[in-house]
Amino acid sequence: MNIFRLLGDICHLVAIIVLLLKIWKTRSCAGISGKSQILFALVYTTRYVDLFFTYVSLYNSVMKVIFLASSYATLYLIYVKFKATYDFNHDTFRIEFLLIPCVILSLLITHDYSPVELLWTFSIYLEAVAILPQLFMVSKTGEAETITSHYLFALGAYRALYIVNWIYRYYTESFIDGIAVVAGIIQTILYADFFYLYITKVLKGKDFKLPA
Amino acid sequence: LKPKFIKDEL
Repeated sequence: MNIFRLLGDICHLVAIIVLLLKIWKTRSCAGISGKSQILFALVYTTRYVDLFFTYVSLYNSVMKVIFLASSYATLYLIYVKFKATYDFNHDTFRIEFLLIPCVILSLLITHDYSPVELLWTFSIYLEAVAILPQLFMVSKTGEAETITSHYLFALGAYRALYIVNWIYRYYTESFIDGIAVVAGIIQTILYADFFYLYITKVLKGKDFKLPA
Repeated sequence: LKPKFIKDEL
């Protein structure tokens, strides 16, 4: 464990908690893409299948449980409890256009063809694009609630910090996982224009609005 | 392809 990965995991946890609290407190999931949340739940489910038979550390197991539980709780809030506030008119990204390429790519480029490894590789590729429905929804509505922009910033920052963690591990442990690094860089790049808008607008107290 | 290694990252 290193400080970059710890900060990354904390950002990730903050993002998930912020989203849960936003929906719970405002009793509304307006502006939130349920499709992205479905993809995230799928990412954690396929990545953490080893939760029950590979023990890495207490921290690792606890965080996996938290990520799994919170992602399904978020789905419950969106599609069951506050279903009436779900903005399905704007959450229209075709996630099959993400799922199918990820399945194909994980069969073409993977470290190993064991089921657990294939699921892990699929989850890495899927996580890289899981935010697209949410970013697409924000671009369609042209704006996002400030709390939603904080959620997106924390979520983007988590994988950016993981890139620093991989650089650190490369030089200190000569550890490198090309699949995770390439997918992580793509994932972070997808947030780039959002980061720019967030820093130039939200941090100056303005609303998060895309330039018309 | 690379040898397997323990996935210690989240």
